[in-house]
Amino acid sequence: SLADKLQNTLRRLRGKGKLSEQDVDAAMREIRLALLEADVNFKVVKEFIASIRARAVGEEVMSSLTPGQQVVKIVNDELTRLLGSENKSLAQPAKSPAKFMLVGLQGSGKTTSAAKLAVHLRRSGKKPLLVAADIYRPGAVDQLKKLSASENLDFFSLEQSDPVAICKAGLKFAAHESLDPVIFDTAGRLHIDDELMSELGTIKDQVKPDEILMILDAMTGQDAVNAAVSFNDQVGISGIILTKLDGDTRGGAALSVRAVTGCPIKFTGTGEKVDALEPFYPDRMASRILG
Amino acid sequence: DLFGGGEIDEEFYEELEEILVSGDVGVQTTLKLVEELREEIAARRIRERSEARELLEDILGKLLQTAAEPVTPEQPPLVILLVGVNGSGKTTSIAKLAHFYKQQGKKVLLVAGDTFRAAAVEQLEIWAKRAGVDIIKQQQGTDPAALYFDAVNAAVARKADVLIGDTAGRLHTSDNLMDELNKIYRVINRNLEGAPHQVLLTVDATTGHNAVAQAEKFNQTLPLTGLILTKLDGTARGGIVVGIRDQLDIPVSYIGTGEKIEDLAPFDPRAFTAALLQ
Ligand SMILES: Nc1nc2c(ncn2[C@@H]2O[C@H](COP(=O)(O)OP(=O)(O)OP(=O)(O)O)[C@@H](O)[C@H]2O)c(=O)[nH]1
Ligand SMILES: Nc1nc2c(ncn2[C@@H]2O[C@H](COP(=O)(O)OP(=O)(O)OP(=O)(O)O)[C@@H](O)[C@H]2O)c(=O)[nH]1
Ligand SMILES: [Mg+2]
Ligand SMILES: [Mg+2]
Repeated sequence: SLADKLQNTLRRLRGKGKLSEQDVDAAMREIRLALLEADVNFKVVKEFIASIRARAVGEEVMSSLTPGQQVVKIVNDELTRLLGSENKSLAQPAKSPAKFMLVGLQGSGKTTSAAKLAVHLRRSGKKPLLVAADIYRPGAVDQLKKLSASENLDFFSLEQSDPVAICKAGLKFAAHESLDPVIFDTAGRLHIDDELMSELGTIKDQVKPDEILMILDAMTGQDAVNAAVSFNDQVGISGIILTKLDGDTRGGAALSVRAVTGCPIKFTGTGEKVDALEPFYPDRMASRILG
Repeated sequence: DLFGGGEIDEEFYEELEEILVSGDVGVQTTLKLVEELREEIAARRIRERSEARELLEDILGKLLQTAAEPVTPEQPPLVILLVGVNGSGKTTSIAKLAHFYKQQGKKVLLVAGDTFRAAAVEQLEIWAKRAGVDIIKQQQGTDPAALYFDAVNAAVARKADVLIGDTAGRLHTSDNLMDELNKIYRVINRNLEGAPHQVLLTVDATTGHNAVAQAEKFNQTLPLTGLILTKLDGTARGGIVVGIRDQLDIPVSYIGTGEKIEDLAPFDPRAFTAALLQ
């Protein structure tokens, strides 16, 4: 474990009285490797190491009997602090219906998360509407329709092939039927696909969502930052749902995206069933990343 | 460009590490590759960065070189099974493979083996229609092993050249689902000698270190013959396949380069290496 490796590195250094730059480098290297193996973005790792360097080998550590564990505690605390956020609940706008738009790369879990979100919100007394705005992927509308049917959720789609028109019509339908919130499921897309990113911008202009949630697969590696920054710059993200955390991925993408975009992680996906949506716990995520 | 010019110093190795790590080659594999490069550079007394590039491309090229011709049985049908974690691109890749074989004039039969997820069968049905191939399916909730028993018989009876089967997405950490996959494999194998002749694991190019754990666990469940590295049309470089080849000796058979039926290509180690080192 990281604690063991640091213990070994630092035990040799204790009783030396004063640490040399090289000694500190050795400890920082262990932390760096652990974070990179957890898929934290390499630039984020650099900045993180620089920010904890002084504290991680300060007096409290070197006077400890278990300096390795002390360092891990400092790293864990700092990760927890970075991952956390005040703003982790969903927007509750004054005007009804609330509008939540789900976006992200292909296969990240948007359609499933849309249904999960609807079930979650219904439990707190809401009457959500699911809008199927993915007209590209074969069977996408059918997938959301089936999920809605099996959970008795209100569902809207159009025999139309324009996602913008579908979203606008869905919003009208919700207002008419007093459904709130409206959850828009969009097609998976690459952040470098100008046409599809522009489509998201158009939906945003027409619908004015209260939340634009990026659905991010927890097993994403170094590319997480590229995608998140691009989505945030082009469309604007108000929050993240981190999916497939029921696996054994360390999930460093969570730290990367939070550090670079500042977006709060609002929920986690922990399975394929519609009830597998949980709040995001920064402290649990921090220990998971550290392995 | 790291290899543009100049001498080989510590800064060179640090920058090279960053290029490899940022491409998801993974920490341990990166350290190993850089160490190997250092040794070669010393042994050959290389001074110029441009020469180091050739050396590294050689090392990677050798490691990634395409395996021998993929298995094709003496008697049809060739049976191909696609497996992989949720959302990695199995169903879409099957559509692409169907198109690929159909273009060669083969008689292709698909198996809608994901009997779990909402509208999974419908998704593959639409693709089958677009590719102009037949599909074997049952309703949602059917036992996939039983479905495959029938599908293999059907493929033989209908004299199909290629049978390509879908499976439900699953995480390698789910023992139940991995047992189910093992059962599907054994049912196919018992029903047709030598089948499945190809077992392809889809790996999303955006995946980090977890892809190695995925490949390892899936490979313990049924023998993988190759990977399909999907979504390489994004900005991710898919470097994790280097680690998978290095640690598990599983080659990349194909790459996915988009969402259309033609967006499949055989793996080209040289093109991949060039893109990785950008
Ligand atoms: N194990 C697990 N599987 C999940 C989770 N969330 C989604 N999935 C699965 O991941 C796969 C992809 O989910 P989708 O909801 O279709 O993903 P998507 O983002 O809508 O995909 P596209 O619309 O094609 O971009 C499906 O097999 C889901 O059941 C999760 O939290 N855990
Ligand atoms: N850009 C891009 N998208 C791809 C590629 N391959 C698949 N996709 C997309 O990724 C998403 C998921 O693909 P699927 O084929 O449904 O993945 P799957 O593994 O069958 O998913 P589950 O059955 O839910 O586990 C879809 O939106 C596909 O269009 C690719 O090579 N490039
Ligand atoms: Mg979807
Ligand atoms: Mg599928």
